[in-house]
Amino acid sequence: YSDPASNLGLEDIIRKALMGSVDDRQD
Amino acid sequence: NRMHLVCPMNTSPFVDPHKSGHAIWEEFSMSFTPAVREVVEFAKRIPGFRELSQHDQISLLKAGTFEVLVVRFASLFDVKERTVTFLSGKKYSVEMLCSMGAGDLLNSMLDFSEKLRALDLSEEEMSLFTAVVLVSADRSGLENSKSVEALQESLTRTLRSLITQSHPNESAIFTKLLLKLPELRSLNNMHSEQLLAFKVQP
Repeated sequence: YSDPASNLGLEDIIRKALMGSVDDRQD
Repeated sequence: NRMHLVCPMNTSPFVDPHKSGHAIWEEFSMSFTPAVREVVEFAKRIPGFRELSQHDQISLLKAGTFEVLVVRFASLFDVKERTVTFLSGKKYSVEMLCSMGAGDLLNSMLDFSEKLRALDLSEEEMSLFTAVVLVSADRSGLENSKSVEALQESLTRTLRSLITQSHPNESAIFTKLLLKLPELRSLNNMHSEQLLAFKVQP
């Protein structure tokens, strides 16, 4: 996690919002 | 073991010391996720943004979301009252937040917010400026920066034209807005440093 955006989980949120998915992560 | 999370995208700066780092992070993430989704929805509505490659759309959003949020949430920072409103709607004094560890970044954001609001932009101007902030060809990791640059130039031209029409006697406003871009970049860098300092171990 050296990248701040990855550290925040931002890419995951952005990717899902761009694809139009409303599913939450299932950890 | 930090006891405070001084970010207005959180519901409160206070952190429950009994919660695990992971739980604190999950709660914070749930708090700021709707705002990030709004930035993505905003980006989708920028004419030409969806024509960029998916990789570049993600790269621009990853790099620029913080800056877009700073512009959109400038009203949370009240310089006169010296308060910051968190997402819960509760206000906290700058002095209190500084005592919790918020320092240069908070003061720089207050300063930025005050100067941006002093420009008294219309909703349309603010929206177009935000698009210019997001579509920056010099973000790292872009695979087709030429396409991003072309879109950036087109948005910047439209912004200049809009500002010139709305403020015919204040030609300096457009220049002032362009000078806000490096200021936002600097705030973004300061914020990233704080984030790295706060990373949660899995």
